[in-house]
Amino acid sequence: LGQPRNTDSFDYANYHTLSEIYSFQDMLVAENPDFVSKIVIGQSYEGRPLNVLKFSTGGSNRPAIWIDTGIHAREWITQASGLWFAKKIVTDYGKDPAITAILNNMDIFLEIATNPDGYYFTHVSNRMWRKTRKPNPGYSCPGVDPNRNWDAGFGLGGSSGYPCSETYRGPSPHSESEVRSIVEFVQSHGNIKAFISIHAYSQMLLYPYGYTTASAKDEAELYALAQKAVNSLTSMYGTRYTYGNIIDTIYQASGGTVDWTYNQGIKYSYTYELRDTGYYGFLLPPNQIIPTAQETWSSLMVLMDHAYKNPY
Amino acid sequence: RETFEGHQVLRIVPKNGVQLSLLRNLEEMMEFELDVWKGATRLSSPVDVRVPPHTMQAFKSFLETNEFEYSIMIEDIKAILDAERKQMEFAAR
Repeated sequence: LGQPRNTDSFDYANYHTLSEIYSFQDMLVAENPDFVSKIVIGQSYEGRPLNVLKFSTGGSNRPAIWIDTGIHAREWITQASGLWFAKKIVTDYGKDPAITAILNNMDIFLEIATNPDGYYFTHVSNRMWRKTRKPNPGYSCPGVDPNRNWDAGFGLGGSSGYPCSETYRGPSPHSESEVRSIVEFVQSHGNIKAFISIHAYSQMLLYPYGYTTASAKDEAELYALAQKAVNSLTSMYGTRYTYGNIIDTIYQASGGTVDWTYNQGIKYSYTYELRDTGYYGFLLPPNQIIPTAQETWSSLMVLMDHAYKNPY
Repeated sequence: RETFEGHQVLRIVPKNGVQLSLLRNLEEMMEFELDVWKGATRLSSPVDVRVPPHTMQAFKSFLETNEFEYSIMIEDIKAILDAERKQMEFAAR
């Protein structure tokens, strides 16, 4: 009772529990067995599977695009958008020439619940939880900020060494299985060309670096592409974004996801801060989910299309 | 379950460099038990902070002493969370 029978009847305009997200992923795979598969890249600290949906039309180790949502647990609009993206990819393949061309040449990997322990905790105990859930020995405060745990300027300014801080970086780089699993996946794949990590909320599209004021060597191209992607996003509902490198646009943040991916050679490394209506912050009303996902998708298509048309 | 009863989110806009640097240190001000939702970036860019009820008065005094302009972005977090939960339950049914 109350469970959608397929991904057509799934309610994309509402927030969902972790088990509903897992069920959705299984349904999408079952409905599209030749196109969508589920890869379990690891386990969270509490033993939950770290599921990644792979959208592929064939080939072996094709160049790929990675998208993750929900690495910060309380940013519910991101997981909800991830569900919508997954369905959008399936719906548009074969109909929309741009996504069809991309998928005929590249694979897309989508991790919707990147921090499943944290997401579960936001549903049952603390809606405002951001971090992972691994205990910190000697402290009553559990969890690590998984966006400060990467081996890119780890421990520099813009992260905390205090376990009770919301930006606690963890004891060592990649100490969190939720992070380490992505690291191992990216390195073993070896052919990821674009990596997009999605957060909320400040209405920004950002690229490396966050830990240093040094410019990324592809700064000019990354800036121009961000501008183009933001223009596309804004054209849909008028949502205004800022864009630029992380350290100049927000503040210094070390140990961040896309700094690591960029240093691994993934040129098109971007991170989003999704829509902020100005009144709700992390509590964006569910009627904002679909417009947020739609406008974000519009800009994601710009990034993905550019990565496809500019091989390196 | 944490209900967040009495918690508010304040939106603070730094107007000068001194205010900006004070806001950049909010997370270290343990006595207020703040949850910084959106950190300080630049002048005129708003900072959003969740404040629990038992430190609300002290934190507002701190803001007023330092001549910050602020507004209440979320008056009652609990009310929004309750509505969110009801909406999810309704949708699931």
